[in-house]
Amino acid sequence: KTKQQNIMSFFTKK
Amino acid sequence: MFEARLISATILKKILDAIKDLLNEGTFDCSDSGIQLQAMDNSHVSLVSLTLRSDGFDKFRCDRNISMGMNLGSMAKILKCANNDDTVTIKAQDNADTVTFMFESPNHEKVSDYEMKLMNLDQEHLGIPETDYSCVVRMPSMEFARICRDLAQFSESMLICCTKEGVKFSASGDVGSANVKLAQTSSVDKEEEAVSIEMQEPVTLTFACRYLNAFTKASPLSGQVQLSMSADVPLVVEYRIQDLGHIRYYLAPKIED
Repeated sequence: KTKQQNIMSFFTKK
Repeated sequence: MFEARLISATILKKILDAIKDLLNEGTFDCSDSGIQLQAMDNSHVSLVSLTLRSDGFDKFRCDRNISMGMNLGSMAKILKCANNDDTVTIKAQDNADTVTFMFESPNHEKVSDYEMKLMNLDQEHLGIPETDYSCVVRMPSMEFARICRDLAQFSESMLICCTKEGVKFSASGDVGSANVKLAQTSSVDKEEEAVSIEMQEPVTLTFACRYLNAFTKASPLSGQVQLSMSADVPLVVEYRIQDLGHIRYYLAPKIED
């Protein structure tokens, strides 16, 4: 079973 | 005053086709260097980043930076009204709440303009760090589209495994399993048909087929696609738009639960 990660956890908010 | 003209409406239609399945709306940030759009899909799993350089336009004028929030469904309706060989001009006044798309036939005998209301979108801009990727694969965009379509039949997720021998796409589910291996091409007639792999370290990552398939809607923009991968970071799927810019899709990997 795999879990989808969120893209925001990889990039910083500007 | 903002004004940007492209000789052929086709390119704009293709760009819109490449983003409208993922995004309902987007902000086009215009400056004298060109047009940029950065937006996440509704589920915040992927990020679309579009760059169109001002020097790629037939005419480009941007006196003051403006951000134009557009409903992409409405924009698609308007672009449907353009013929592929029409010239398209996008125009907006400074601080305007509308944008105008003007289409001109090649013989200039038919001119149409469509005004669209702009939206105030509260979109977060994300900083994307420069990354040295462990594996960079370049391959024909139609081949990638075909593999994504085929493997999506077997599972929601696809494994991409890249080694110096080649790149392998795998999916397994109730029906069974599927594996597609591509080796680096030794010689090709056309550069577009080449498969090339630059590998520092082998990488295996899992991604949702639904998003990969959405990205392949950009295939008509470029003969080649570039996949950049490193362990535990988003995949970058890049389509270059000749003489104009690029569209990059970032996709967060899936991990073992």
